[in-house]
Amino acid sequence: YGYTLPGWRRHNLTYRIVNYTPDMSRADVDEAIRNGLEVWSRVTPLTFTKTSRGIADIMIAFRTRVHGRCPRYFDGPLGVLGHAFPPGLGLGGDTHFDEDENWTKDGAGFNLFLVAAHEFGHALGLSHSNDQTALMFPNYVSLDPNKYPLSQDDINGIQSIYGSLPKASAKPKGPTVPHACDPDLTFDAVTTLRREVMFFKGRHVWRIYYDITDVEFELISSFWPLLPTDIQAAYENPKDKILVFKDDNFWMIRGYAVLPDYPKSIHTLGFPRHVKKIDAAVCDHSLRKTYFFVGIWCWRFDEATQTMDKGYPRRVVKYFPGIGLRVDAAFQYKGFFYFFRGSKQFEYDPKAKNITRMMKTNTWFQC
Amino acid sequence: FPTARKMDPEETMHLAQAYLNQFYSLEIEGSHLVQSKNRTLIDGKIREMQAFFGLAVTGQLDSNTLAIMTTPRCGVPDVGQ
Repeated sequence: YGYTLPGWRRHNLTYRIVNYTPDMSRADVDEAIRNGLEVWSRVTPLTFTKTSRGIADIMIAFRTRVHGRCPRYFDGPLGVLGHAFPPGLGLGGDTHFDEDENWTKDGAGFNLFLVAAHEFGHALGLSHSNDQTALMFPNYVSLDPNKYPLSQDDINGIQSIYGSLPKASAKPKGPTVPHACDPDLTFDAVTTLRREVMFFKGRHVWRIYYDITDVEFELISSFWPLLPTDIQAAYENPKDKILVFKDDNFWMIRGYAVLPDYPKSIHTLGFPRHVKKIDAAVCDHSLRKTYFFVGIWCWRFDEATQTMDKGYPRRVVKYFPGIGLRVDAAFQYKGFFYFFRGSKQFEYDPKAKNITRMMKTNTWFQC
Repeated sequence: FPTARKMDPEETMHLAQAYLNQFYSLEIEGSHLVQSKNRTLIDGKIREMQAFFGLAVTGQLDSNTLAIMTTPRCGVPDVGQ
């Protein structure tokens, strides 16, 4: 990696999208730019705030050929895709994309998110890297835009200028990487996703597939850079989407893409204001009803009408006898519910309304 | 940049010089040199670019070097911003 010092002196930076490419919807451009900046804020103390008027630290524009006071020029389709200037006043931090290119979100053409993330590396003080796996490599490489694009080389480079995350939000004390066969393993959330089951913990996720035994262990950000860490609940709804919850927000994901316009407030689902977070969620696909666990209470949501059922919340200990007062995580598999509390797991038959097995949380990992 | 269609040597050299001007500050460093010295400078810049991209450092415009020069990329110079 290479960098120019001193970088931005302030860590709370502003950006403004001066104009939009006609190749994509405004919302998709906004999302690509926001995600391109988020790639860097995730590994530094930097924060980015969007402004819509006046001068921002990072002025973003789509331009062609010779443009305004910019000392560099564009060259028509292909060739040069964009450029940006290192931190500083005036032109410093400004980022230009060549409007003669075909900009795209996930199809043919050049992925705006990937090019923007690269150019923002320059706007923050990085120069090109000769590491071919680095985002700051000069040539365009069409990576999977759903995977987190920074290599260790990029992270080392940007942290040479700004340091890593502030201590306050650095990883919690103790082991930073959870171990699948830790006998005291607990989960933040569990959900099915088509033919997979995903077990969330901190910054990581384990994935298993219904019909094969091996377990994959990844960073959540490698699939969904936009999702926060330490999520609190997740479930798969009957429309092939998963909903992920943290505090009073939730994100909706289809496949490996976080849908635009999320996060939304959990209160849009019908929770009263006093509910501040969800502990666990599971959808009974046979009834198309979703159970939300909030402390000692359980709410039921009708997926067809998208409304909370009347007569809820009910006390967990009465509605699901035997699983105790609270639930950390839950999912449905082959008609059974699996409830997780601490390092225990309960297999529950919703038809017989009783527990059929008690196990350790990590029985799914072939320990 | 022209696509990968067959280019004649003069065109190839023209493309390479435009690339080296833009990303390896050839023009800035070479503007005052006489022709013979300029040729040496161009070879040196080709070597510099080949080393950056992990290519065989020959100073010659071989096909791998041209392939890199015609790949869509960022407009920020690789050396000496």
